[in-house]
Amino acid sequence: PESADLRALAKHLYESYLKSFPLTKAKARAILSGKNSDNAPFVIHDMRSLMEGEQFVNCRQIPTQEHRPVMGALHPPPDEAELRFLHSCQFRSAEAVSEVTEFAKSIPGFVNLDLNDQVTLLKYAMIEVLFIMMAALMNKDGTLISYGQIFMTREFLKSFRKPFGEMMEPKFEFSIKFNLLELDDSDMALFLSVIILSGDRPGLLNVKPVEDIQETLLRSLELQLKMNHPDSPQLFAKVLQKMTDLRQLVSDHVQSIQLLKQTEIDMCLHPLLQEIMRDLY
Amino acid sequence: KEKHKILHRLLQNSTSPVDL
Repeated sequence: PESADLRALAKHLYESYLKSFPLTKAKARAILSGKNSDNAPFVIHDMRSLMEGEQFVNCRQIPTQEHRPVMGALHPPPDEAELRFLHSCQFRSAEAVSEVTEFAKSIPGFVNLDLNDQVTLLKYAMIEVLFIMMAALMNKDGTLISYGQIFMTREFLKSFRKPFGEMMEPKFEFSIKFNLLELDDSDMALFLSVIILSGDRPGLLNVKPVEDIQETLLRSLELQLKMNHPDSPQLFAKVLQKMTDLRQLVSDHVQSIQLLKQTEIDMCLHPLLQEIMRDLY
Repeated sequence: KEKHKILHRLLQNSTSPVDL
């Protein structure tokens, strides 16, 4: 009877994951593998294609080739296009924060926790969760953006002016390794829940109820991985190990953002992202 | 609470989209 409950929990979280997130890993992998030739993404690989495609960044539906306006003389200088792109990344990240929040609210027991603890859990888990979800959109050559409608190459991201060009490389390296575990969306739903319900986040008022929920989630994840990946007996342990690498990745990222604030005076961080990053590590 | 105004709002709102 206990395993039936754990299976029901996995199913519930998978369903709310599908409701909360517009682009699943399954869809992203289909686009990246080119299986779905009808919706091949628009590729941004240089300044010219960025300027051509930037008006569609964060569009949920980009116009077909014949309806796309031709690149004209009115385009901004490349530097501004780059900055505008970075701003739209921030906007999409803020939107993703609200999607993750909706997902967190669907984890049984989460909304019954002290509201301040809900904030703490989300604040500390948020960037970890976003990086895990970003891995689903990446391969060694680049990443999908704009709900899978644009593919931006890794080389082009690397060519961004300092320090932006260096910021994505560690995420690619992490993603390539993480993707080797071959988790699917139903595994991810549980893994993200486990990350969110971490009892060791600084400043939690009531640790025990958080740990109790996480304990159940962990048992559900272990069972899920056993059933879904019978050929990888060590997968549960490997997935848990990724949580350590993830914390390092996030703390490096936050540090780069702090440095950015000193060097890029014009760069203003979205207020929601500011809330999350303030006093984080 | 003041420090995390938007997060509080997101948590307390229903599923309706929040103005970001």
